Amino acid sequence: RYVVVKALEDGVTIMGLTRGKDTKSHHSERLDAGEVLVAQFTELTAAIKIRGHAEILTDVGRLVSGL
Amino acid sequence: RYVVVKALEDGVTIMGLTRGKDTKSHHSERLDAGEVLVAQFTELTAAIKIRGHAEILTDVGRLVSGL
Amino acid sequence: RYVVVKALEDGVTIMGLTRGKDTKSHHSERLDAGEVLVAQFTELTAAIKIRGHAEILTDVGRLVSGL
Amino acid sequence: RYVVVKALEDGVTIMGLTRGKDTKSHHSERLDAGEVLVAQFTELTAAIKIRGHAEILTDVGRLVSGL
Amino acid sequence: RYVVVKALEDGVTIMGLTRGKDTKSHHSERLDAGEVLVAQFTELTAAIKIRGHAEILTDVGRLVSGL
Amino acid sequence: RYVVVKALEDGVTIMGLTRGKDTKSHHSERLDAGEVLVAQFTELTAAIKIRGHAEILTDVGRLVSGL
Amino acid sequence: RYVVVKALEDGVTIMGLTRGKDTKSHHSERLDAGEVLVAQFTELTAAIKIRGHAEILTDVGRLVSGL
Amino acid sequence: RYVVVKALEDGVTIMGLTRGKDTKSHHSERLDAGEVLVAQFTELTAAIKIRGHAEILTDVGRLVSGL
Amino acid sequence: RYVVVKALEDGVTIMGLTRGKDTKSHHSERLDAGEVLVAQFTELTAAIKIRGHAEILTDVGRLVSGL
Amino acid sequence: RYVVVKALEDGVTIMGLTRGKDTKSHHSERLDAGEVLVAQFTELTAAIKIRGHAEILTDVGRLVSGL
Amino acid sequence: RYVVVKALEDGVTIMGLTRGKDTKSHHSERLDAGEVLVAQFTELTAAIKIRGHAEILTDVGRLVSGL
Ligand SMILES: N[C@@H](Cc1c[nH]c2ccccc12)C(=O)O
Ligand SMILES: N[C@@H](Cc1c[nH]c2ccccc12)C(=O)O
Ligand SMILES: N[C@@H](Cc1c[nH]c2ccccc12)C(=O)O
Ligand SMILES: N[C@@H](Cc1c[nH]c2ccccc12)C(=O)O
Ligand SMILES: N[C@@H](Cc1c[nH]c2ccccc12)C(=O)O
Ligand SMILES: N[C@@H](Cc1c[nH]c2ccccc12)C(=O)O
Ligand SMILES: N[C@@H](Cc1c[nH]c2ccccc12)C(=O)O
Ligand SMILES: N[C@@H](Cc1c[nH]c2ccccc12)C(=O)O
Ligand SMILES: N[C@@H](Cc1c[nH]c2ccccc12)C(=O)O
Ligand SMILES: N[C@@H](Cc1c[nH]c2ccccc12)C(=O)O
Ligand SMILES: N[C@@H](Cc1c[nH]c2ccccc12)C(=O)O
Repeated sequence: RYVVVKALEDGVTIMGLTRGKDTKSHHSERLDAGEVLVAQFTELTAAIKIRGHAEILTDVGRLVSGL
Repeated sequence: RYVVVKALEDGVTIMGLTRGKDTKSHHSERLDAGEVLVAQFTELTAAIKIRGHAEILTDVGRLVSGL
Repeated sequence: RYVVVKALEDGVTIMGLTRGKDTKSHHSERLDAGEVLVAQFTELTAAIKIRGHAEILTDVGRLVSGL
Repeated sequence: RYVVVKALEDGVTIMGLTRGKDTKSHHSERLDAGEVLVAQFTELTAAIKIRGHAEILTDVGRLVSGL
Repeated sequence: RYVVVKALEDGVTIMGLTRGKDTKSHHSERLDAGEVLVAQFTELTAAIKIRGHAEILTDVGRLVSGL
Repeated sequence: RYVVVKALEDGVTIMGLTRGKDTKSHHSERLDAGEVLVAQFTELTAAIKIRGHAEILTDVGRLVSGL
Repeated sequence: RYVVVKALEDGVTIMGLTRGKDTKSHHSERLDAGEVLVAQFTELTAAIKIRGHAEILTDVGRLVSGL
Repeated sequence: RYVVVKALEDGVTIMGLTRGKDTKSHHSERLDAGEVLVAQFTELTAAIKIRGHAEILTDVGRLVSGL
Repeated sequence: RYVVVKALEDGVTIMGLTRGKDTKSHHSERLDAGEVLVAQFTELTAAIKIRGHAEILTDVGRLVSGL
Repeated sequence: RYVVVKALEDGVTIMGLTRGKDTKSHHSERLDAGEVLVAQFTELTAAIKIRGHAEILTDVGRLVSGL
Repeated sequence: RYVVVKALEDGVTIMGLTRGKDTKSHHSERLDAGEVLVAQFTELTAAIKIRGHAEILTDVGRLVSGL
């Protein structure tokens, strides 16, 4: 299962949060306006946090992050 | 399976509650207005509690938390 | 599989009832107005009881508990 | 798989009937008006009997018990 | 997989018929008017026979038994 | 997987035919008008034959047997 | 997976053809007008041939055999 | 998975082609007008060829062979 | 999973291309006008090439090959 | 899972790109106008690149490549 | 599961990001205008980043990257 994120501005960040006893960011991917990331949930990534103005597509719906 | 939470105000909290004999919060993720968290159910997380004004998307429907 | 509960008043309680020979409450989560709990069925939890005025979303439909 | 029962009066009873050679009630959960029980089928519970006036939601349809 | 039976009169009977070389009734559950039974197919139960006036919900459709 | 049969007259018969090298009837269930049988396919039963006037519900459609 | 056959005349035949290196009829079931056979594919039966005037329901559609 | 073939003329042929390094016909079933064959894909049969005027139903659509 | 090919002219060819390090044609089936081939993907066949004027039905849509 | 490609001009190329540490083309299939290739993803092929004017059908939608 | 990318300009890049403790690009595929890449998620590729003006089709929706 994955989510799709399209940056609607520069400097959107997509953080992968770790699976297991700790919940910390193991990676932060930066997207500039128009760039798209398609990111899976994995053995390592159990939560995904998005900051910035972006269009987000998921199995449970579509939404826009940021202000 | 995951849920999607978009904060509609600052200081929204998403708590992961433990799986097994205990039910306690193992992590509390803070979101500020516009930030989005996509969070799975895992070996560790068997329930998720959301406080604050947020849009929540799940397999069984969409709703808005807070007042 | 999980259920989603949004408290429509203070002091809504969501009890997890044990799986197996006994049926007793192993945990009671309190929600205040506007708070949301997304709770799975687990090795421990085979039934969930909700008291108080709340919106409940499940795979088999949506309903409102309480009076 | 589970069923959802919302009591529409006080004293609704939901009995779990045993799986296997015997069919007897291993537990009877009482619900008062407005209370909701979400109950799974389990290793122990192979049939569920509902007495009293209640709204029942299942995978195969919705119905109202009692008179 | 299960079927849902709501008695529309007193004395509705739901018989579980055995799986395997024999086909005999291992249990007969009586329902009075308004009572509901949600009954699974199991290791023991390979056929279910309903006598009396009842509403029956299944995966393959809904029907009314009796006259 | 199962089929649902509702007798529309007395003396409807539902025969279970054996799985394997032989195809013979291992059981014949009689239904009188209004009675319902919900019958699975099993290790023993690989075909089901219905005689008499009955309403039959299956995964692949509904039909009426008899004349 | 199964097919449903309802005879629309007397003497409809449903032949089970063998699975494996040979393709021969291992059984021929006769149906008279109005009788219904619900027949699975099995370890033994890899093809089913229908002669005579009959209504046939399958996962891939409904049709009428015969003239 | 299976296909359904109804002959619309006499002498329709349904050939099973072998699975594996060779592709040759292991069986050719003849159907006369109105006869129906419901034929699975099997360990032996990896392709099915139909000659003659026939109605063919499959998971991916319905078509008519022949001229 | 299979594809269905109906030749709309004589001499349509359906080539099975090998699975694995090589990609070569292991078999070429010729169809004349009106003939139908229902061909699976297999341990041997990982791609299928169609030349000539034909109607092709697949899980992902229907199309016509040739000119 | 497979994709369907129909060449709309001569000299359309479909390249299979390798699975694993390297991403290189292991095979390039040429299609002339009207020819169709139905190509699976396999142990060897983890990405497919199409050059030229072609109609492409996939599980996630239909599109036209080339100019 | 795969995504489909059609370049709407020259020099579109599709980067495969590694699965596991590191998140780095293991391959960058360049597409010129009109070219299409159908790319799976694999043991190696857990996220896919797209730069440039392209049409992207996925299970969770269709979107256009770039400006
Ligand atoms: N480390 C946590 C990450 C997580 C997933 N879902 C969550 C919901 C809330 C808080 C944390 C989480 C886990 O493995 O479960
Ligand atoms: N520790 C509990 C968490 C939980 C899941 N669902 C619940 C419903 C009610 C109360 C607690 C829970 C469990 O593993 O089951
Ligand atoms: N301990 C019971 C809990 C339960 C599940 N479903 C029920 C229905 C009715 C009564 C009790 C139950 C069990 O494991 O089965
Ligand atoms: N003990 C029975 C309970 C049961 C399930 N479905 C039924 C239908 C009818 C009567 C009894 C039952 C069993 O395990 O099968
Ligand atoms: N003992 C039978 C019960 C049964 C199931 N389906 C049937 C249909 C017809 C007659 C009997 C049956 C069996 O295990 O198969
Ligand atoms: N004994 C047969 C019963 C059967 C199933 N489907 C059939 C179709 C036709 C004739 C017989 C059958 C078998 O196991 O396969
Ligand atoms: N014996 C053949 C029966 C069969 C199944 N599907 C067919 C299609 C055509 C001809 C024969 C068959 C087999 O096991 O495969
Ligand atoms: N013997 C071939 C049969 C076949 C299946 N699909 C095909 C497509 C084209 C040509 C031959 C085939 C195989 O096992 O794969
Ligand atoms: N031998 C190749 C056949 C193939 C399948 N899909 C393809 C796409 C493009 C080129 C070749 C192929 C393989 O096993 O993968
Ligand atoms: N060798 C790569 C091929 C690949 C699949 N999906 C991709 C997306 C982008 C770049 C390369 C790829 C792999 O196995 O994963
Ligand atoms: N290496 C990361 C790649 C990744 C997948 N999903 C992500 C979401 C955010 C950041 C990184 C990722 C992983 O295996 O999980």
